Amino acid sequence: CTSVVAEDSNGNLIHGRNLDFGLFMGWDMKNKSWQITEQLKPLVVNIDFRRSNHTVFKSTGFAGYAGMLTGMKPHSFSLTINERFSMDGGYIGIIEWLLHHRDAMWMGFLTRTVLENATSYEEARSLLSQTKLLAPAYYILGGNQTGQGCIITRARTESLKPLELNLKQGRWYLLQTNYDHWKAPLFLDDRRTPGMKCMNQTLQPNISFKTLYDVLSTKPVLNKLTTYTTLMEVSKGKLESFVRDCPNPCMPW
Amino acid sequence: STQYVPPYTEECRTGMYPPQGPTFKGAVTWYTVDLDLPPSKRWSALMSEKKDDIANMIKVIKDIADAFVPSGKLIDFVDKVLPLIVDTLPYPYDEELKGIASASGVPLGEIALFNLFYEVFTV
Repeated sequence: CTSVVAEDSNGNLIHGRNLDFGLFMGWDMKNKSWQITEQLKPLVVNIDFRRSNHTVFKSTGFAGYAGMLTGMKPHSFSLTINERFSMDGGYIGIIEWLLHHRDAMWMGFLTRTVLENATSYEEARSLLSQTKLLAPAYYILGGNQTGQGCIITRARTESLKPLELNLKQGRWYLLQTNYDHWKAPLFLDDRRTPGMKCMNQTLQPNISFKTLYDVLSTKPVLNKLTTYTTLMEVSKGKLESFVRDCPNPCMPW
Repeated sequence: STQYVPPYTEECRTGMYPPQGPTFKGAVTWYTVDLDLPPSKRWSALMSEKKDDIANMIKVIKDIADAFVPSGKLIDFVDKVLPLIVDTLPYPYDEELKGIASASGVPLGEIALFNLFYEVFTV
């Protein structure tokens, strides 16, 4: 996955993501595609979650998946998850769950709970940083005011080296793939460098849905695992999603 | 073929929006989930519409599982054990998963597997 939260020159926050899923799960030799990735595409849906006839939050997800990977609470915050691979991975959390150690939360359910119940960027950030999880994850959170954007790197029990937008230091965007931000990405899977190159070329005054979609359409940020692209603008309550394809030549991940 | 050699990158794209062309496979449809409904009913309308698509996806997962464990024991495990996990999930997710299984006609264990995919694949 690749998630980006960026602030334009007017202090407006734009949040976008490519959802990549299905690595090593059945390569279709004929169509040069991942089988699960292709099967997920018809399941992509935008959902308006409503209570008392009012929107509580909006999300892009997969039909049949009750948790959330991408969502936005209009005028409050936007949130995406990127997978964090670790030997201390989710299977250990599942085993603990089966052994009746059930004080941790399932990752997608925590995201949904935060989208449903948190009322501000700060509250969302606190819940995502402090709640014990079954699996490691990267949470990318955007707000509706200048400087409100952060990457929360989660181990199962703690938050590691949070990184925030900082305009004074020239950090007007945050770009997260599937690697810790303080380490170099795997050289075989470097979407961070081309993504940042395109963001740097775009320049802060030009960031918009249009230019962020361009960044998320550049290979290998766009790759054979990319299922959908979502763009969100919290201040306007706007969420757009598109099912993607990556014609050859295209990286398998 | 050299283009597949990592790290393959291209020049930064421009003019891709509004989405069109070969990298755009379609717009995403909007649905409403009413949180005032009982959890078991919230997903009924959406799942009725998408039941064929989710059945196709589950079939591919089963085929891949069968390729790894040809005896079919892996899917047996999913169908027998994972429904028991659903009862341990916090409310309202336990009820929602049962509602999704009921509306789609897909066995509860396989719906549970789909919902636990992320945790399983972080290793």
